[in-house]
Amino acid sequence: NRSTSTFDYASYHTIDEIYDWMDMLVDDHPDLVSKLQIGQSYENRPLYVLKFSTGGSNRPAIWLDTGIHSREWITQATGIWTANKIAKDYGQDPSITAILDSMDIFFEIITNPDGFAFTQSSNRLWRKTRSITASSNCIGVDPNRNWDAGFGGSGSSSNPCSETYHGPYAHSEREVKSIVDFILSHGNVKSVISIHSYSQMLLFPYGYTTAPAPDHQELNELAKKAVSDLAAVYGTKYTYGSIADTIYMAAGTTVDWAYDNGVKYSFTFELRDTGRYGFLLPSSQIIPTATETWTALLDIMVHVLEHPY
Amino acid sequence: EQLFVGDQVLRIMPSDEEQINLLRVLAEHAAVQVDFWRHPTSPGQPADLWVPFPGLQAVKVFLESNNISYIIMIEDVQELLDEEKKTMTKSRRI
Repeated sequence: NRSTSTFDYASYHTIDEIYDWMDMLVDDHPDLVSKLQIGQSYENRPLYVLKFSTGGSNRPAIWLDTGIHSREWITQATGIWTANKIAKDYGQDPSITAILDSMDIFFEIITNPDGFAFTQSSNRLWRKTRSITASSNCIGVDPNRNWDAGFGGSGSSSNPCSETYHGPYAHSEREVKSIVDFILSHGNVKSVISIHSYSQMLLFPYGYTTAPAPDHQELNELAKKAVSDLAAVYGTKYTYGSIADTIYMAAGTTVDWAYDNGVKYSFTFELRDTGRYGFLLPSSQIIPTATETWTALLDIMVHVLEHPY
Repeated sequence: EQLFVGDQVLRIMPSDEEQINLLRVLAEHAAVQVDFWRHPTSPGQPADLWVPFPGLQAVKVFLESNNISYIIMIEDVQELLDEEKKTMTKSRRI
């Protein structure tokens, strides 16, 4: 009898297995979890979001997404483990119970389904979406350079063949536009957390400018605590800071758009880097990576709960 | 299905801004398409570069002639992908 308790969280899965698992999660937790479709990808795959809610209407919400860069499989796998953790721990763990008693969580696990399917059928190292650019025979846009936040600025490329191609215009990618429309129409999203791999970093706005975000101090303190708790689990040392300070200028990113659209607690995780596999982390590291990430994620979500705005 | 036989990922340790700029030039002008899995950011921070097999010698000559230190992080990308696929198949069977 298939269920989320027999699912193998320590393995990578196909897109169809993950879609099936989503329905199992909803079946196993009918009073907490539901599945929404917020749009369709370029190749018309459904864009599914899991909604964790204990009721109310338009409660303040937390948005989580994994897999926006399709080849970073450890993020989708971490997403599956984390969603199951949220569902299992509600009513058991005081923190997630307190969060879900007054907030909703929206979780998009396969944020770039066309790219993900392509990594499983044709090119394991595919990163971008699969949209066609009229003026080029190169395919795909970097979905984390396509947001209307300094769109087209430094750290993104106007070359359609580049892995950081920003696309013909902001929100040109249906996968991005669907999230934009969802968050703007919801109107009460208080945190956006986008999970990427790899380099062990917890980043926050801005990437498109070196100017500090108005909430820099608070975001920096929260990131410092989160990465400290994450390190306590397996000793995985993260760096943290604004995108521009910590790595490089990167225009058109998810969290910069969210922050500029009123979402204060916007973070990007770059998951574990063992120095041996890059983003091709072996499946044996899925659960340890997800477990340590959960600690930091919970710190951020509790902070969001305790600091309404 | 695209194969990556003999492709490698080099972990490069730029020691100063000049070397970081050289890496950016390399990425722009390499004879074969290379891809930073981890972009060069600041001296002392690693940059990981995927290099297809045909371009490996030229890239390594470029790095060595500019005294940019590197290690081979992934010896053969395809071997790693084959291992990943084998693990997936095995767990699905279980």
